[in-house]
Amino acid sequence: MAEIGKIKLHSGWLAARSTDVEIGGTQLTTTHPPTGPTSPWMEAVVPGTVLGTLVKNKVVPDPFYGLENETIIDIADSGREHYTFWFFTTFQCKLSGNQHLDLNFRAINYSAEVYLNGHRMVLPRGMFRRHNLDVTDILHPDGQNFLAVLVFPPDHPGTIPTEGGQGGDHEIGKDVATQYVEGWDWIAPIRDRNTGIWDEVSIAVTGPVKIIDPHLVSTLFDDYKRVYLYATTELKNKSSWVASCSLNIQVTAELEGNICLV
Amino acid sequence: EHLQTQHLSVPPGAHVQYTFPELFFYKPNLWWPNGMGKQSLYNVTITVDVEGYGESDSWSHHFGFRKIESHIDRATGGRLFKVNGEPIFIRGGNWILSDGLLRLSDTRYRTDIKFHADMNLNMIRCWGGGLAERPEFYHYCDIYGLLVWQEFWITGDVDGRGVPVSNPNGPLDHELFMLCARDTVKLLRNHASLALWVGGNEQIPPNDINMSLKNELKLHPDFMNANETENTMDNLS
Repeated sequence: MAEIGKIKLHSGWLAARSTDVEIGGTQLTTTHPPTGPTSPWMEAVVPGTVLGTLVKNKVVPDPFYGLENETIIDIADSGREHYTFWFFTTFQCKLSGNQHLDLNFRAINYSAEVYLNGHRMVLPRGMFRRHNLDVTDILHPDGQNFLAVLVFPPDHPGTIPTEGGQGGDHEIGKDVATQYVEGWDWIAPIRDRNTGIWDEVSIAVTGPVKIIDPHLVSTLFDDYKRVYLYATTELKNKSSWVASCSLNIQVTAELEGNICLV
Repeated sequence: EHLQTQHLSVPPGAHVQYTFPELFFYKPNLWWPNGMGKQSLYNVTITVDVEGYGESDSWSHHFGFRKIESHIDRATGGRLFKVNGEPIFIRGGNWILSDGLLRLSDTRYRTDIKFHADMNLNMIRCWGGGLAERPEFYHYCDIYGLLVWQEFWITGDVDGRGVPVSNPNGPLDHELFMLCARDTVKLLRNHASLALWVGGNEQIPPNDINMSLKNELKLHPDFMNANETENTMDNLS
């Protein structure tokens, strides 16, 4: 029985440029998983960007030093496929009856295809949105799971005018993504426009009922002496039977100094 | 400690919303910005146990009791802030993001945010051309008492006021913008340090986006009447 809770998938990732990988996500996560950081695969930085992985592997120089950024090809010149990358990892998870598993991406820039054990799922575009996939039914019975993510850059990466300028040619503004990446008066253009799995990736084990996005609101009266805390949460019953639930809320003061709670 | 248990049945496959009866606190420790008092935080834990199964899921979050108000001062045209009824002189810093390759670690955030607190600042403004900052950023702003002014993804230069003038109507997909905005609000809304959502930098978002943001970010009317008597509680609960 897997333990209830979240596990971050932040190690053991590999990456490869999409144009260097002949097979597709289904094969990568079934018959032909990459075995290690052998070309075209390299160790990947997740969470992070494509450029972060390339810098870590010294495929490109660190753009922060000197004029190194000028030596890194810009996405406008290379085309989007040059910075479209595969990210691959494996994870162990064995559920027992009535347990469910979610695969969560807290943010992807800019869109992606996810393959888990041969099953394909699409992560729609948008840099500032969470993606939550219920993968309970596609886990391997032996607990060993293969995950591949094909990450696409923003749809409108834009072109940097020779004279530079704030926000380059502003094309990036057509997408819902960070806008500084075409360069500003204080920063040179970011060559991959921050493409990548740039925030937390996790798997979360729950029982039949899942807690979603609680909202805490306090109201304060009588000169802040009389205070009320309202808590609202969404609940999802993933099982096929009525769930009789006990919902508990507990509020404890954070302990200060060397006070400990026995 | 405050502990409350409620019983409810959730139909198969259903996705429901539930609000606990309010929890009452007498003179709780308040959360104050850097330089005005302690950043008292409580730990709120919500768990759900299912009959015949046991604990099914749990969630926890630091929470600070505070009231943050702000309005445009007619005399100066500037925005005046109050925290827990006390006016505060804002000593703020601009923030784009911590690293251009998004190497955003917990350690990095703690160092960056503590640095701002040590500089005696009490607000960080997250510029619209950067990121919707991450929960780790807000966690350390909660701890070190830095109020956060968080802008959505509109800048004057890129959306209608730059050279060349471009994207006067913002991004191509307004629904996508609002979907990202809603999800970002749900991700960050419980942080004590979150002081102000702002449509964009040096630019008002396109009217439909601006109106949606204003409407959806409005404080629930029942929470508006700050110093009503007990009966407010009744209709609230």
